[in-house]
Amino acid sequence: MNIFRLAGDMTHLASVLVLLLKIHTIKSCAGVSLKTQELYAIVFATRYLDIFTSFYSIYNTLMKLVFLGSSFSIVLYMKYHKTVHRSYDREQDTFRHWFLVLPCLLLALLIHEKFTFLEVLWTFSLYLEAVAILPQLVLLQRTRNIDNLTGQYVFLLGGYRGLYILNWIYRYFTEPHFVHWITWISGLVQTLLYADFFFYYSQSWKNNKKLQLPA
Amino acid sequence: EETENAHDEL
Repeated sequence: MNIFRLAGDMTHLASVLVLLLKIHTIKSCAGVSLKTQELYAIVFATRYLDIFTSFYSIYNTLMKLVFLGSSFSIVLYMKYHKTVHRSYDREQDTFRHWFLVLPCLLLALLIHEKFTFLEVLWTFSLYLEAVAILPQLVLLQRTRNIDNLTGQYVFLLGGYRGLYILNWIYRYFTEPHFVHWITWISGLVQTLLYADFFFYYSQSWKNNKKLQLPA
Repeated sequence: EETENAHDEL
């Protein structure tokens, strides 16, 4: 494990904690896209099936359990917790997210490293993760008042992907057989989707103003 | 030899 990956994982963990803090402590999910959260739950459920088949490290297994548990509990909170559910921006969160699932599945069936059940699902999870943030970005654009926690959540999530790219560059040069085009391209696409958000986030930070995305 | 897979990542 290199420093970029550890930093990436920790940033990812921090993003989840920020979101849980908002939902659990403030009992609000205003500005948070349930569609994106549902997609992440599917992403982790399909990617981490290898919990049952292979063991890498205690760290690896623990983190997988944390991401699985947190993504499903966030979805359940938003759907079924009375107070949290009331703060959900249902009218604004209208992205047709299920339309992302089928193309990702088809793409995974066509383009993968190995044609096995677990490998195709794993590839599907990479493609889906790349686009899972879209409903959240659309919702942010429609939300007039983006609160700090929601902004930080998206910023940390984007930061995690950026750090993973550095990790892949590092691994490419230090591990002789580490070449994974599918992972890299979907990771790059995912990071690029944040470019616009990062720009406005840094502007608001620099000018010490509230974050607002142009319509 | 086999390519090291990326499954050790999260």
